[in-house]
Amino acid sequence: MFEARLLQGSLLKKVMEALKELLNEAAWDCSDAGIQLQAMDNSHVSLVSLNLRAEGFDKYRCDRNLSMGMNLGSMSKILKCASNEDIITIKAQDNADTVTFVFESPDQDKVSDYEMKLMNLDQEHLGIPETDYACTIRLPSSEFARICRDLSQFGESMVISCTKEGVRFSATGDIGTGNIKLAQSAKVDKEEEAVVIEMQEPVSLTFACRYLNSFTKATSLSKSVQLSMSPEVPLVVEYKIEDIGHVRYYLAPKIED
Amino acid sequence: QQGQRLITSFFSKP
Repeated sequence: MFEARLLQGSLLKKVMEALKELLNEAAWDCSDAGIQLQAMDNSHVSLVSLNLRAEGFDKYRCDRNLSMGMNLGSMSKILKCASNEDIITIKAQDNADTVTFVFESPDQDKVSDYEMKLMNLDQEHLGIPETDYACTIRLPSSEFARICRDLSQFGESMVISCTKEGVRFSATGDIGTGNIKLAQSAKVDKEEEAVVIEMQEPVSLTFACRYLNSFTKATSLSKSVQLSMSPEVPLVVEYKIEDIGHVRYYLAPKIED
Repeated sequence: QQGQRLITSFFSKP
């Protein structure tokens, strides 16, 4: 059987919020190493990769590798029934066709369980090549969410340009043009407030704002976000999930017009 | 969308 108990149930609620705008359904692949999920959005322009390590769970048991196909809309409805303080347990019998979510209140005076049907998803996983990125930019996740929200008003595409001076986000459209320049933080007193840029070579790529805005639904997971870029390869937007794992979004660039 | 490339043109199917 499979059983994973997470003391900080709010993390799973936030993971749900981070996935459900982009994906309708996905397979949760469980092994003794932990839980992994990889899926493309319907338009095959972006890919989401989630990893939750077994060590991050209060209790984790996976007798046999298991792939649970889930409708994320339904799963989101169930997880909305959990309070932020609840302990969440995911359980399933081997080759089961349902999964059960158990929510325990901190003082155990309320225990809920929800059983959901599983789906047969023939999700083939894509191979993601290891890449030594030309530029990586770490910045406050709230800052990145703000930039995506503000600039997407100006156009459907955003140009992200990284040079040794800093990183510039630009968008242009009918109403005009917006540019936001972030300089590398001088002093890094509060780690998560810093803007840290590692640049091997300058890169400038164009991306569709609507996907970037979907990615920022993961903002509540981590105070900082890391963008990785190389010429002519997908952008990576990564949010760490406490000490248990990460969610990574890959976005194909647009052809520079 | 015009000019939008697909993720599948970068990552290989197994």
